[in-house]
Amino acid sequence: YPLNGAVREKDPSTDLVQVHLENYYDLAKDVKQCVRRRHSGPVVKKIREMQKCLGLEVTGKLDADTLAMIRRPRCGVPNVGQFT
Amino acid sequence: TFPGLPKWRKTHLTYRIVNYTLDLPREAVDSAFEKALKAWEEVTPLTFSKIYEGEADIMIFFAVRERGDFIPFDGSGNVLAHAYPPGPGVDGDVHFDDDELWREDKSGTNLFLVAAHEFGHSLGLYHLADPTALMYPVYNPLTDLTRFRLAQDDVNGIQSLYGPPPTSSPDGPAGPTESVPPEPGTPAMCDPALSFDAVSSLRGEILFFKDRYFWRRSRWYLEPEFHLISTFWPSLPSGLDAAYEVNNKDTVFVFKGNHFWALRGTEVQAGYPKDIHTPGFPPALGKIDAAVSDEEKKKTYFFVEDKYWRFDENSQSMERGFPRQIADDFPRVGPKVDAVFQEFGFFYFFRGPLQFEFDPNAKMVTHVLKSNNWLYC
Repeated sequence: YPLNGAVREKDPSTDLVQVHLENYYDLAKDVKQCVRRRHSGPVVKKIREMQKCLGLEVTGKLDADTLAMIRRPRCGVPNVGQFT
Repeated sequence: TFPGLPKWRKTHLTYRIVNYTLDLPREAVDSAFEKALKAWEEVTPLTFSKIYEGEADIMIFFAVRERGDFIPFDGSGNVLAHAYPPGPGVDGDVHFDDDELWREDKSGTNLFLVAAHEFGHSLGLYHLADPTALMYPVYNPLTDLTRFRLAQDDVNGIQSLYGPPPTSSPDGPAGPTESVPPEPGTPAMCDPALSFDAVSSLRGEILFFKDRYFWRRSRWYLEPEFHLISTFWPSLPSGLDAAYEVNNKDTVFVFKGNHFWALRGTEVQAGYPKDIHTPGFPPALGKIDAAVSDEEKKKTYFFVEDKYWRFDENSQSMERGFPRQIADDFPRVGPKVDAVFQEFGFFYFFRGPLQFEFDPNAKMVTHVLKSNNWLYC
């Protein structure tokens, strides 16, 4: 049982990641709760997709580099999935 | 590219700036957009013209938060802008988040960089994973605006949709030692109209600079080598103005705009670039056209427009009595020159597609040749 479990529950990065994956990587709304369970299949897949797209090391984990990149200003090109 | 590969079916596109940000003067906004479109224009057959009313192919808006396309902006930071792939209506349009602080430089969000990226979407490109590419999705405030150019991935992407610009020569440079494969936009070595940006010796070889490239003529090889400047000196800009070698220092100095660099072999020396005014040029001088060092007399000549200055390498100072008119002391080579270097005791001046062999002792032109004569053309 992690000692910092309570802190992790309040980790704001989960919301940030959820919104980011929804906005830019077509994360379906119905799996958004999975973001809190970080090792769930759809989320890991989306994180890997994002890391590949950003030229980062593809780990499927929310490492420091990935979180830092999510926080940087970017282009919000409309989600192309909606147009297909 | 976007799903379905949307692209424009015409090569002339219109754009309209529907409204302006208050962060910048209107002229600065116009200029940023013109420059951003030009970046794409240079590598494709596409051309752009601005219209002031009616529906343009690319409609440009500054807006905040929600404004009708159901993809609201988010205030300062994070999303800076977005754009739609080619097509009618909202497609092709570009929206800038006016909660950002738009700037001409990097003190805020640079409008040119973001616009160039978004226009890439308007033309049909999606995102690239190469962090050095313009179409990388994350804004890079460290991009050097003075050396901005599209990455090869950007060029490959847009040319896969529209092809190269019509002025590109299909003839790349030939030769077994060629190091850069011919690609659209590459200067052709034996083009009779070829001119050079700068020419310099380097450790017994001669370098002919043109745009992003240079030819390297060595006595050891029958064919000149052809390289990207960035392959040898990644931090140098393209489109150099001037270059010259000081043999006894084993250093080549190269000039672009109001900066110059010192190269020793493939190394750019520490402390460079320096301001070109350091050696004693007047503050108003904006760039050097050509330069050459006379090893025997320990003098370096700097050519600017129709004048030239002379620098004494011994005293490391600009000589009195300069600038002088090029036409007075180098008859027939001017009034302006693109490049110059010294070989066999002669100065070889380049002006457009012509080259003038000048005997400094007789003070006269002894031969007029094609500029690419040194490349065995």
